[in-house]
Amino acid sequence: KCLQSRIMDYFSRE
Amino acid sequence: MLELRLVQGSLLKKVIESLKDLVNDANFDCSSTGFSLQAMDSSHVALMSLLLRSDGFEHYRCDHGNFPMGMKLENLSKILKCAGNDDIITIKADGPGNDTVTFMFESPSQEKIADYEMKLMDIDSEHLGIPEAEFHAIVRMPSSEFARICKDLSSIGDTVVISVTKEGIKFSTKGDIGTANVVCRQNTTVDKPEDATIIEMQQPVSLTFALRYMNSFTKATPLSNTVTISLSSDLPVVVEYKIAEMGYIRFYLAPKIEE
Repeated sequence: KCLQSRIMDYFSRE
Repeated sequence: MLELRLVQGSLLKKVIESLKDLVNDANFDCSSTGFSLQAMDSSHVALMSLLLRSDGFEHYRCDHGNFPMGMKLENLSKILKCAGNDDIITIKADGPGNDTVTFMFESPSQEKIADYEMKLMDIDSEHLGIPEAEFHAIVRMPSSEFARICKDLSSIGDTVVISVTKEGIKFSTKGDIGTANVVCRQNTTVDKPEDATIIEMQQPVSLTFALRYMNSFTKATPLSNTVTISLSSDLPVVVEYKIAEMGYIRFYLAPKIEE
């Protein structure tokens, strides 16, 4: 089963 | 005072058409570097980054340092549809504190000049830092070919596995009716450089993505004959369309991961 990751899992807030 | 004159106004029309399905509203930033935007879709799965460099404009004046202009893209799209494809577009705003932006459309012969004023919005947007990444594979291919593959595969399945090996780049999907695999091999022996498929691979990589987003990204196909797909395991894919002499639009898409 595949789960959708989110952009925030990779890039952090500036 | 902000005044940006873009001779090839159709570029701005195409940029907004490629963004509006994924982004509802966004802050456009104007600085000495250029006119830019960073925005995420409402699910925070995809991130879009646009840069139109200042030197690509015939006239570029932006006196107020970094000046964000919040716009609803659906409204911006409505206004830009009123510009002809050959029109010169000038964007004008008085600066921070003013809540409108004016778009002026001039026909190439200067016979018709129109201006549309649009209300700006306050948008609380998060700006993400995008680190420089070493990619495991970078593939450049014709943008129309990539669009065709995404469209074809989405009639079979909802997700695409993109794998790069020394054989080429493979797009695979499966659905209720069956499976599909499309392999594009490196091909540099073409008459026109934009028809080439060029694969730079440091190591094989394979990632799974939602096809719905990939299909939305391909709305940017009219901006460029080629698309660059940059992949690293455990990083979002970057799908980049260069905007002639001016900059780029980059789409970042978070991969699907095994539970």
